[in-house]
Amino acid sequence: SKFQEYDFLQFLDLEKAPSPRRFQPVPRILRKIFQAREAAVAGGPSQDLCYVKELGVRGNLLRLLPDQGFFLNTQKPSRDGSCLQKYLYFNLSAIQVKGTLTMARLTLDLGPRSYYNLGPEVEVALSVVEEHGVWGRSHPKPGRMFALQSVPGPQGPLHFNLQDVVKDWNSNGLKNLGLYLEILAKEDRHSGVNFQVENTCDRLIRSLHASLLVVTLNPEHCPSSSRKRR
Amino acid sequence: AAIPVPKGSCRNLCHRHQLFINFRDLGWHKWVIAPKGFMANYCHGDCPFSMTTYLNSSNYAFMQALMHAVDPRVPKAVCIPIKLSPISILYQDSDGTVILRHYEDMVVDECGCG
Repeated sequence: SKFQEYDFLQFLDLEKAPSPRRFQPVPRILRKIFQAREAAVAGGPSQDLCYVKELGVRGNLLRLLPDQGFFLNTQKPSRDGSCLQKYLYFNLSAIQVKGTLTMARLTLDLGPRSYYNLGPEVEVALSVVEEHGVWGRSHPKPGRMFALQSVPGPQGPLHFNLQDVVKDWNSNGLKNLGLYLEILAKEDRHSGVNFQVENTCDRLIRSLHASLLVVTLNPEHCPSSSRKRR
Repeated sequence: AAIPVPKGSCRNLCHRHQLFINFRDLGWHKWVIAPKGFMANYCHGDCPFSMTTYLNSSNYAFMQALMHAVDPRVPKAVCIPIKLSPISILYQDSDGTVILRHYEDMVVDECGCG
C-alpha cells in the first residue's frame, strides 16, 4: 500500500522530507552522542533522552548549524596584525519557539593541531553585528564585543558560549544580524622566533571552519521530572 | 487441574512480529545520515487464559482472561507492547543543519497480554 510518508514525517515533527544539496561532515560530538545512545539501547538500561551527558545539559534535540557568512577581507595582514575579518551568520529560524534553548556553543576550528604551526599567538575577537553592511559597498558594522580570547598557537577548535546572544535574538527581540569575527596574529618580538605572520594568516583563511551547536528541550517530550530520581 | 495449553500453534499466540523500515526504501537515505532504518516491530496474537499465566502479563489481563472464560461477552485480554525503547535519528535538513533527534518508545522490544 502507498506508504503514508506525509504522516510519518509529521509524526517525526518534520513538515516535509528535507532535500540537502550535499551532506555536511558529521561533527564528532554528534556522532559520539548518537553512538552512545545506540549502545545504550542495545545494552538495555533505560536512558534519560532529555539529558545530553556528553554536553552536561538537558535537551532532546541537537542541531549543528553551518556558518553561512563570508570573509570581509583576505588581503595581506594589516599593520595592527589583523589576520582576517569574517562575517558569521547562522540561520536560527528553524529553532522552534516551543523548545527551550539549553545550549548555544560556537566552535571556531582554526585547523588541525600540528607541531610546526606553534605560533604566533593569535587573538580572537567576536562581536555582535548591529548594522548590516551594504553588499559590495560597506562591511557589516561590529557592535558589542562579547568574547576576546588569546590563543598561544593558531590551531585546534575554540568554543564560545553564545547562549545569551542567541537568547537575545530568539526571545528578546534583537534581530539576528550575524557575528563579526576578527583574528589578529601577534608578532612576538621577544622570542626572536620570526613566525611568518603572513603564512599564518593565509593558513587560517584556508582552514577556519565555524559552526554553532544548539541544544533545545521540548517540554512536551521532556517533562521537568523526566530525569530519573537517583 | 492444569489448564490445557490451547492446541493452536504458538504462531497464533501473542508475540512480537519484527518489521524493519529501511529508509532507503522511502528515499530517505538522501537526508537521514544514521541509522539506515529502524525496527517497527508490532504485537499480534491471541491471549487465551493460559497465556496470561506465563507470558509476563499484567494482573488485569489475568482477571480479564478469567472473566472472558466465565462469560464470553467480556472481551479477551489483548496483545500489547510491554517493553519499548527509543531511537535516535541523525539527519540533515535542507539548510545544511545536522540534527540529532531522540524519539521515545519507538521500538517494541517485548509483547504481552494486557
